[in-house]
Amino acid sequence: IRSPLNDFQSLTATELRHPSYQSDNQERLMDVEECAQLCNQLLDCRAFHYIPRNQGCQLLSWTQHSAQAQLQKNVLYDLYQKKDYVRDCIVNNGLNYRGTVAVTAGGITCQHWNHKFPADHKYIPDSRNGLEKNYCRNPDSDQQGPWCYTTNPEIRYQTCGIKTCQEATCFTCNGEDYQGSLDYTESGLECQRWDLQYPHKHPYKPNKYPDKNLDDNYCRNPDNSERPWCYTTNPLQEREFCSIPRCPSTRQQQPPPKHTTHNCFKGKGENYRGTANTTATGIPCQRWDAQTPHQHHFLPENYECKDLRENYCRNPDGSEAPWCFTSRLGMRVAFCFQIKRCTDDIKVEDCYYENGEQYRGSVSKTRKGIVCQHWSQKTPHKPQFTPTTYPWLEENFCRNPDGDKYGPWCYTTDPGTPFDYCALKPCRSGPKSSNLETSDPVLFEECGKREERRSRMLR
Amino acid sequence: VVGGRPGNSPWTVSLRNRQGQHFCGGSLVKDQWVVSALQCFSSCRGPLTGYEAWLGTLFKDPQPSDPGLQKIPLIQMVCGPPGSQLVMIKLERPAVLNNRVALICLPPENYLVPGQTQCEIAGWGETNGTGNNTVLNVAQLRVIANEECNIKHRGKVKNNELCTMSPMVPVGACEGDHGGPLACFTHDCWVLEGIIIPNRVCARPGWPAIFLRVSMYVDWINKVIKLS
Repeated sequence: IRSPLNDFQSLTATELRHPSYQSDNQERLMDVEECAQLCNQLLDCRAFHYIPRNQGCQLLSWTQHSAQAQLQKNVLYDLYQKKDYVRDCIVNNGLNYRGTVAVTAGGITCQHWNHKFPADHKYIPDSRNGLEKNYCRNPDSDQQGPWCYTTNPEIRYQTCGIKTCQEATCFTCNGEDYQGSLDYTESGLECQRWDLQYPHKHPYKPNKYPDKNLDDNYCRNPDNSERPWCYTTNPLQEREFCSIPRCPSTRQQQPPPKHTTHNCFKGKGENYRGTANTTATGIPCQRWDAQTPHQHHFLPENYECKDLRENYCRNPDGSEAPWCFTSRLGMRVAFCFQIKRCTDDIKVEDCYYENGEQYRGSVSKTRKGIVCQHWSQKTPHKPQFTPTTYPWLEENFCRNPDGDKYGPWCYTTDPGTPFDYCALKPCRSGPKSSNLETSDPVLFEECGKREERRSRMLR
Repeated sequence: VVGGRPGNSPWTVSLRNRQGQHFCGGSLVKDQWVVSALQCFSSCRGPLTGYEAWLGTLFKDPQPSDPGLQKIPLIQMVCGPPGSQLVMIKLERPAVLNNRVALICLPPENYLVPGQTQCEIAGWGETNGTGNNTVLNVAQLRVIANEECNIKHRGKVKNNELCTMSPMVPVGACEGDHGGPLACFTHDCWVLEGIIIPNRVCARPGWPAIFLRVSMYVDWINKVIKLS
């Protein structure tokens, strides 16, 4: 059930260059888990490249912390490095720690393991015990974790004070931002990698949630639970919370006042702190500290930074807008769509008459503040109106070459926004509204038809 | 949909968040374009990774084996003209049109739906106990003139909105139906005349429901399709 990939930390679209690396490095044909298994079996393998396109596996004897190694973006490669070499925290007593800390807890530089001075000792570095350079190690399973002989003749050895992955990073609020390297649950079960679908099938695929840092098999909180958790490698236990300490004074993690809104909401409304307390259709909200009529886990004390006061609409879980549990038994949750969205339109500095076909000003920003694309340029959007055919299309100034009734517009420099209306207002009244009319019969093609189901034919 | 019945609306699209949960409706106006309500989205440029349109199913939680189900990722969102509350969403690939997935017609620009026209709303939203919450429900509503609507709504209804008559029993759109269609049968075809937007109360008897009037934005819709 346990994947050999669990021993690795991955970096997608990344290549690890090294002077001893040759691009024709032997490439073996196998799947990524076989490659991980092979690397695990070889003591001198510290990382591997996986080339998904041709299922290629390249074993590497260095990591990003090795001298002269360099990470490079390369869409063809995924890089997997053994956790023991790249994590800056330890598991248990750090017996397998292979990191590069070389200073003791007291700030003294470590003595090289292959030196016998100032401290003489019995250890002989080899690839099995991992004694390398002057890095902190734990060859004798010391309960205090990795240590080293020091370069101070007065102090023979000292612990390096490397924290366990459990203690190394605390979490604030409900741990949505936790990015630590803990990979087991509070009952000690190893976590399932987020990029695998076994033993538990789940929706949290890292490419679907690029903002949730779903790295490897580390504890995370992609669904805004009370604290970080993970799917486990035990088929009988789907998921479990991780035991991570809460950082002190989480109240400081409240959004700064300038980001909070009260009469409208921005984005998904996670910083809305107003007092709307009904759903969009007027149903009163249930208090967050109540468990009736709906039971829930959004207890105000577990979500301090989300301000779950009274029965106010809030968005503690990254939903599409502020919401609440409703006071109606048959309706568990509902959005508070009646709260207005804060306008993100920028300040307008010019105006146009009629529909702006005659506008010849030099405003070159859209209502959302995106810079306009030059009419003569072909990227990011291929224009259908160019200065060749419409000579009054100057530079990237807002114009209305197609008589759009909503005013001057432009192609935008944002690849995701083909065109948008400009930061302009009508000079007198609003845009001339068209008269509605009952039109003559129209012919529709290839639309609006469906299989009508005749009830008399039903059984 | 309150006061509706399980029905067939092959242009009605279920918009799903990254957890696969339904959050709003939409209407398929072109094989790669859906029209919905701006309220359903956090911003005009919000990341859409993981968001999908589900088409071709009558069920709110269809099985993966549902024969007609098409799940298509959303790749682009274009916000409507100022004050429109409209949004267009581009699908990553064209939907396959068949007897479960079909396009709805767009009205002529500025077309005025005559009063008394029989129309229908469709959605997977709340039924408030009036029906089956797990399937697509459809309810019939009759259009009324804005002047008539404004008597009750005290002049609040604008030109770019349209109203339907309020039956004395609760019938209308509710939570989860927003963004979905008000489709009217005209010239032998179903035409998208309105978009469901939040009203203060679900299907309030005696109060006309307000929709976004699509005919005001048909040129814009066609321009988005043409320029994207």
